[in-house]
Amino acid sequence: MNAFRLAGDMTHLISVLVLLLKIHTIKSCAGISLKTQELYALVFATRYLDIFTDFISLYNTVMKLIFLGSSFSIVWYMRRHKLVQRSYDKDHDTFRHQLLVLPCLILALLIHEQFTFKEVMWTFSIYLEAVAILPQLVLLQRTRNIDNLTGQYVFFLGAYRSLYILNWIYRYFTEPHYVHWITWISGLVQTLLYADFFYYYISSWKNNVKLTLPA
Amino acid sequence: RYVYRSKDEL
Repeated sequence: MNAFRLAGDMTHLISVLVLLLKIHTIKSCAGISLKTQELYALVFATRYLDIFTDFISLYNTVMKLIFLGSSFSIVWYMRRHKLVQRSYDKDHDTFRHQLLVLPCLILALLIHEQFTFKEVMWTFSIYLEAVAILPQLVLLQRTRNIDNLTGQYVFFLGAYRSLYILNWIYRYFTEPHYVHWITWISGLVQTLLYADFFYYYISSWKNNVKLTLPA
Repeated sequence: RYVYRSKDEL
């Protein structure tokens, strides 16, 4: 494992911990899109089908359990926990995420590395993760004052995949036959979707002003 | 045992 990959996983872990911290301690999910959280739970559920069949390393298994556990518990908090629900902005979190699931499933059935159930599900999770942030970005455009934890959550979530891109470049040049177009293109699309958020987030941080996204 | 390497990422 190279430094970019480890940095990417740690950044992803931080984003999840920031969100869990926000929801678990201050019992608030203000500015957080339940749709994106549900999409991420689906991403992990379809990507880690091999968690009990293919053992890669303890690290790999532990991280998979953390991502599965955190994503499902965040969805549970936002759907079931009375106190957390009060801060959920239902009226603005209206992105029809079904419109994302079906095209990703169809695309996975058309373009994949092997036509097996696990491989198609894994490919579906790669495509779905690329677009899973859209409901969250749309909600941020509609949210007047974005609190720091929400901004940090989205920032780290976007940063992790860009670190993975560096990891893929590194592995491409150091490992023979390491070519995975599906992951690379999806990861690039995913990162590009954050481009404008990164711009506004970094400029709000530099000018020391509140983060607001133009509608 | 040959580990199915290409799925070693998260």
